[in-house]
Amino acid sequence: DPNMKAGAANEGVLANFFNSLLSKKTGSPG
Amino acid sequence: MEQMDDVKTVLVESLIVWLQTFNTTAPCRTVEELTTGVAISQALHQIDPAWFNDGWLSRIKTDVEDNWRLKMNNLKKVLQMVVDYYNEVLCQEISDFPWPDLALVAEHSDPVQLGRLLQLILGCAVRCEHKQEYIQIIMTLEESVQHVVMTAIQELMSKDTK
Repeated sequence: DPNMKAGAANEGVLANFFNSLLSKKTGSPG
Repeated sequence: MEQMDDVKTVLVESLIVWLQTFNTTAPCRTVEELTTGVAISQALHQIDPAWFNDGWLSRIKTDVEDNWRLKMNNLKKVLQMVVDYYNEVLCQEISDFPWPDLALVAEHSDPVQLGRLLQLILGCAVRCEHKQEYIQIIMTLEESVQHVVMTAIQELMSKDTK
C-alpha cells in the first residue's frame, strides 16, 4: 500500500530529526 | 481564501497543541487566550525556572482581560526575556528571524505573529538544559503536529549559521 509506505517514511523522517536533536549538545548552535 | 487561512494558521494551531503539554494554569486553548502572554510565561518558567524566574513571572499581569495595552506589556516582557535567553544562555544569534509584531498580537490576536512568538518559545524548549524531556513529549504528539514543529525548529536553526 503506497499510503502506508509514505506514512512509514514520514515517521522515519520525524524520528530521525528528533533523535538527532536529542543527541545535540545542549546550548550548542544548530 | 480558506486555503490561504489554513496556511496562515497551521503553525500557530500546531504550536498551541504543543504548548498545551505544559499544562499551564492559565488557559491555553485559543489564539485569543494566548495573547495575554500569561500561559506563555508559565511555560517559559517550566522550561528554565532559573532564567524565567519567580521574580520575572510575578511581573506578568494575570488580570489583563481585554486590555490590549496590558497584554502588550506582558508580551514585551516575554519577548525581551526570550531574546536575552537566546543571546546569553543558548548563545544563538536570532536577529535574522522575523520578529513577532506584538502590537498585532495584543490588539488583533494575529495568528501569524503569535505563531512567530510561539516558534521562539519552542526554540527555547528544544535547546534548554532539559531539552530531552521536551523533545520526547513532542515525539508523542500527532504526526501532523510533529511535522509542523520540525519545520519550525528547522527554520529557527537555519537562522543560526553565524
